[in-house]
Amino acid sequence: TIELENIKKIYPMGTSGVTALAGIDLTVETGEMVAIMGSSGSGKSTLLNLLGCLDRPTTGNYRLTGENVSAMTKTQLAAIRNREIGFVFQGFNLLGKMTALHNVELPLIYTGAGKSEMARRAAEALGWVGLTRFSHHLPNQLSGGQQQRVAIARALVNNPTLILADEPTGALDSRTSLEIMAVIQRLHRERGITIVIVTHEPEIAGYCQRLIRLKDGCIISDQPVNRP
Amino acid sequence: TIELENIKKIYPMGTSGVTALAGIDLTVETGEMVAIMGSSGSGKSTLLNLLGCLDRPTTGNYRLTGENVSAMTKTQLAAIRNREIGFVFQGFNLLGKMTALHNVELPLIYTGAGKSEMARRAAEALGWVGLTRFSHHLPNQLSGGQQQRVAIARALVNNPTLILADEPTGALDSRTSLEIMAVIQRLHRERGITIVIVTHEPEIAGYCQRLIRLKDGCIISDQPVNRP
Ligand SMILES: Nc1ncnc2c1ncn2[C@@H]1O[C@H](COP(=O)(O)OP(=O)(O)OP(=O)(O)O)[C@@H](O)[C@H]1O
Ligand SMILES: Nc1ncnc2c1ncn2[C@@H]1O[C@H](COP(=O)(O)OP(=O)(O)OP(=O)(O)O)[C@@H](O)[C@H]1O
Ligand SMILES: [Mg+2]
Ligand SMILES: [Mg+2]
Repeated sequence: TIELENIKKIYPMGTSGVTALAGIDLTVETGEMVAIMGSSGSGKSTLLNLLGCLDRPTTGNYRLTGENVSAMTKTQLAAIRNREIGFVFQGFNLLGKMTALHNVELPLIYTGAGKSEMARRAAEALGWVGLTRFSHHLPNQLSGGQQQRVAIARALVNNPTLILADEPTGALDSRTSLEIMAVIQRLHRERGITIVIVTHEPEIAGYCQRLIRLKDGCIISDQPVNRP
Repeated sequence: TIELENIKKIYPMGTSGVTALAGIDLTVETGEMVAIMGSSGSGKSTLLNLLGCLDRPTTGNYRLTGENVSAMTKTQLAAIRNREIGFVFQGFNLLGKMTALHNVELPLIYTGAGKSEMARRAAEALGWVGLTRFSHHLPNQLSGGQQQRVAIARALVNNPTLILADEPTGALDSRTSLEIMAVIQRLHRERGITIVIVTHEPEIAGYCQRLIRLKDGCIISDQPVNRP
């Protein structure tokens, strides 16, 4: 379970800083699939980075499965990130000198899996996103949408309990987007993973059970998604 | 006018290479506004990079305003790119150590404009994309959609005769997308700029007069866009 209590994030800049989150209260239960929407600059990525323990709030409390994240050491945070969380970055964040396969293998290094098992599981994840033929391409030998799909495979490969995806279909055409959402939906149903997806596409929000809207760093609505 | 004749692009890789464009014939008249759609990996960015003289075809001819681009020197190509073409990259490609304002000023360096005129015109372009308040942010102090809008302002600032935009609204929510398309449409009507937009959003293609669809590096359709 995720519990955020009066979370504020003020980036230091100039005299008064930039308030990206202005006081967020949010609870997400284990196994929920939630969409976050809001206009450009409304604080979606900032919120996702905090949920993923990649950044700390300026004030406020964040409890993840009952433990207060703000009280954790950097080592504990890194351990949670590596073992429990799959993160899809808005900018993909692939390592430029490693092939698609090696990029997807990276999270498995923390699990102590052997070389051949790492390669097998990474190849399986690349298969889920339709990129088996591109396993040995470097990121700059891949199209934008192909890089995004490698980033998605990397987030899924480690069997995370929590997936945080920042605009995961932003660079994809609609048919490829549907294929990716079918993979995420299947993992959600089979494994009960908690999923938070930032998106600006209403069709993607339609895959979730709940839609949270952000505006100027505040939650302005939090409603169930009505299934057609 | 843009004239492509049997353009092929084969990226060197492995034994047989990767064929990104398999023989493209295309004419775009001055002042046309064209959309290019196609699934992830179909060759859209490759085609746009060739049109923008950022890369050379493996075989085939490209004539820009009657001159054969393949016969030009690197210096001539750079001169055309800097003076005539505004390019919006799929990955934004902002310089990380420069503010939003300085990134937008960059193309003006080639025009011999003075410092204060550069700053005035760059500030105007940032105003068009709604980012006046963020002029002094570095790229990593901007959200994804804000970075994309800085890249758009940079492509427009130099009064290009040709704008090539690769998924210019990919990171934007729908309202911000409409604001950006309104800017591009206004410049198209006021100045008769030739515009080629790669997109996977049908709403964006709806702003254009013509829609070209790519599949596996080939043009599979090229139709007027029917206005509702
Ligand atoms: N430098 C390269 N070396 C090898 N293959 C490449 C290289 N650049 C691109 N490719 C391949 O060429 C094909 C076309 O790539 P391109 O970037 O043009 O696609 P795209 O239509 O823009 O896709 P997207 O919508 O995902 O951005 C892809 O399959 C890609 O893997
Ligand atoms: N390091 C930083 N320093 C200063 N301001 C920042 C920093 N990072 C983000 N911001 C600002 O915080 C606000 C929220 O940014 P955030 O990236 O969370 O927005 P977003 O909702 O993800 O937007 P988008 O849809 O464009 O990706 C933006 O106005 C941005 O300019
Ligand atoms: Mg964002
Ligand atoms: Mg592309």
